[in-house]
Amino acid sequence: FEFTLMVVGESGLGKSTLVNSLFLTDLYNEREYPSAAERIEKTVKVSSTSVEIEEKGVRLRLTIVDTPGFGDAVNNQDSWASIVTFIDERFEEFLNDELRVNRTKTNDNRVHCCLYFIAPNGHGLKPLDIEFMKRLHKKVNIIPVIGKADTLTADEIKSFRRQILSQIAENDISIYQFATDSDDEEDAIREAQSLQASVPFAVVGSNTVLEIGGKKVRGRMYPWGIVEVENEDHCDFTKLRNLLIRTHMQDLKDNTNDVLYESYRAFKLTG
Amino acid sequence: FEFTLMVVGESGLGKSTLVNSLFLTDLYNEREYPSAAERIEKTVKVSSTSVEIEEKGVRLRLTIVDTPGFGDAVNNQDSWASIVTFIDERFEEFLNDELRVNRTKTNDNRVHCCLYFIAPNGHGLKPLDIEFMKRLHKKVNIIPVIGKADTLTADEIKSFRRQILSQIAENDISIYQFATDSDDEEDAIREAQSLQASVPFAVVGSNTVLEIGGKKVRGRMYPWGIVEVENEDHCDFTKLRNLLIRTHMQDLKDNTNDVLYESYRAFKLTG
Ligand SMILES: Nc1nc2c(ncn2[C@@H]2O[C@H](COP(=O)(O)OP(=O)(O)O)[C@@H](O)[C@H]2O)c(=O)[nH]1
Ligand SMILES: Nc1nc2c(ncn2[C@@H]2O[C@H](COP(=O)(O)OP(=O)(O)O)[C@@H](O)[C@H]2O)c(=O)[nH]1
Repeated sequence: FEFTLMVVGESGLGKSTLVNSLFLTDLYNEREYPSAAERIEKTVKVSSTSVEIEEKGVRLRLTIVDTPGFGDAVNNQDSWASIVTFIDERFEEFLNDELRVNRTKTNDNRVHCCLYFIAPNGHGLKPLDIEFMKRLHKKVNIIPVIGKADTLTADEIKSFRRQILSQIAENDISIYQFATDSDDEEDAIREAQSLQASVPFAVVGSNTVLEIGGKKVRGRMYPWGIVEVENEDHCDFTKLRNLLIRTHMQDLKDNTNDVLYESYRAFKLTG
Repeated sequence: FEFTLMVVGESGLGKSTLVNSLFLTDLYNEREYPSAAERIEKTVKVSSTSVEIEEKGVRLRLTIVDTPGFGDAVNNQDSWASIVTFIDERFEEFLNDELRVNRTKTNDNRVHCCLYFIAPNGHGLKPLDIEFMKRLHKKVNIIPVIGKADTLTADEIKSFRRQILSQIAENDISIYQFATDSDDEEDAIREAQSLQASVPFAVVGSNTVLEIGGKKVRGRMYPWGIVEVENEDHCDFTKLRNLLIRTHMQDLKDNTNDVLYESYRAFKLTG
């Protein structure tokens, strides 16, 4: 099993912490954080790291594509360019493999999903968020998430979500849908609706494991209380984790192959 | 008594909420928030609103200078320009009054203090923060604050503060200092040291008054606890409020007049 997940958003939105929490890895343990001086260079590097993880006895080769520098410069015009290039290169590589005379089983290194991190500012999407999603929604499955959602109260999350979804609709952005077939079981339909209602997912991540009442809990300790990452009343971390690892990984890959890659392929072959 | 306070920072950092909390006004109640489309226009408007407030029997004409649009565009190059122009115009206006033959008591409309809001991203100052402060530290008293500090744990606030202060030093930025004279009383010296140690001030604001155990408390209610704005174990709101309104308002005005305006004046008169 292989799966490529891209993570995009300005720095400090908790992306690396969330990835570590999602896959219980320390993928970003040795990560060097670019200084402000380096960030002034206005380059968005796209880097990928692969790790083997085991989930319920299934071995998964997970590749995380990181995009440090996105949204961090004073001038972020075209900060999406290197990201679009990266995704297209992976499509191109797959297309070239497909077109070979002696086709061997190819690795699927295409980007299957992009978690786009929105800052919890409470006012809606920024111009850069809209620009990015407009340019990438036809190339990769975008799942928008609200980073550091413990900045928002329950009411603020509700209204922020509503604002974001209406801006997404206004701008004709197609984000990944949790679709169901009419012949799906009632459970599956209800689950898909519950997932759809939680978009964008309000996530909290943590590299710290606290001990609360004898139990080990991944969370953030504040003077006024403890946020529990896996507590569904506190945030949507568990929902996101389940959909990525358990329920929707295959659909994300299928949609990438059958829809997103297909339109790239058609465009390339008709020149 | 008159005092002009400028507030700068990208949108969603809790600036208007903090101003309302600091002065118990609803200065921003009818405020219209610019849509993403308007923000794409990349203009930073500088607008000022005056309000009469009474603090401990003293009437104060408080002017808040707002800078909507700062840091919000995709390209924020020169987003500081209109702000520098505004401050210079106020200096120019004061200088022209001073130079008149028949001088009458002039209003002091110069900008006495600038609260610069830093996003609580945990990684340090952004390039835009550094650019802004470098261009404004010789024109206005800058007091950096960390907005929405309830996003950070106590440990994160400590290390974030250290990072920010070292970046400020590296870039030769002069922020407002809480100075004391050697002949000050011990209390005043200790208070100044305590204030200096809290820079940048980690603030939380709220437009909501909650009732906790029969007491009315300004705060934010989360599923995991309540942040109390005026609780000094929760944030530095009270420290900031006291220094602005009680202890350092006169010094901020004096420094503006004796140092910042003076260098503008000298520069202008020597041509
Ligand atoms: N409030 C809050 N802080 C977080 C969360 N996740 C990470 N952080 C903190 O935010 C800072 C930046 O996190 P990081 O994962 O490096 O962000 P990145 O730059 O987007 O990869 C660190 O101090 C983290 O401890 C979260 O869910 N909520
Ligand atoms: N977590 C947190 N949220 C805040 C704080 N102050 C304001 N907010 C929320 O952040 C959002 C934006 O606040 P606002 O004051 O309009 O920000 P501004 O755009 O900087 O003026 C609103 O939903 C506020 O309720 C704070 O101290 N902490």
